[in-house]
Amino acid sequence: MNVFRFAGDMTHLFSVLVLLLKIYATKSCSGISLKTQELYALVFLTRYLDLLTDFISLYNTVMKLVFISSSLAIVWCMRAHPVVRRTYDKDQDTFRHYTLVAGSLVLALLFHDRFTIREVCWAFSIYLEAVAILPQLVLLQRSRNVDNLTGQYVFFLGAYRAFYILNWIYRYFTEQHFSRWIPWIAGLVQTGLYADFFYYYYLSWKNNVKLQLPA
Amino acid sequence: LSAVTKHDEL
Repeated sequence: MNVFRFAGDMTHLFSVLVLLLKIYATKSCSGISLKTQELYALVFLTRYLDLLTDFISLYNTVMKLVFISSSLAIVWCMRAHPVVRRTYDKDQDTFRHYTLVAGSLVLALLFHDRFTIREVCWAFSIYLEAVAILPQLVLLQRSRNVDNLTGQYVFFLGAYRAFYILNWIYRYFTEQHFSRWIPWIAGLVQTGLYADFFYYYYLSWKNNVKLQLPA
Repeated sequence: LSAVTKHDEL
């Protein structure tokens, strides 16, 4: 475990905590895309299939449980919680996220390390995670003013994969035959998708104005 | 690389 990997995991965990705080504290999920949350739940469920079979470390197992349970809890909250569900911008969150699932599945069937259930699911989860933020970014562009917690949530979510890329670079130079081209490419695409968000997030921070993404 | 060490990341 290197410092970049740990920083990435902590940033990812923090983004989940910020989202939970926003929903719990404001009892509202306005500005949050349910579709992105559903995609993340699918990402974790298909990536952590080895949760019950391979024990790598307590940290690894605990973090997997945290990510799976928090993503499912958020989806449940947005769908079924009597108060929160009414604040969901249903008519704004219209991204056809099934196309993202289908596309990732096709990619995983074409490009994987080994043609086994686990490896295809793992590749699927990597590809899906790269594009899972799209419904959320589209929703941000549509919702006029983005509240701070939502902006911070997306910011930390984007930053975590950037730390992972540094982690892969570090591992590439410190470990033999460490070649992970699937997460490499998907991670670059994923972080790239946040590029314009990071730019407008930086502007809103520098000019001390409300975050607003151009339509 | 064994499967486990390959999937040691989150």
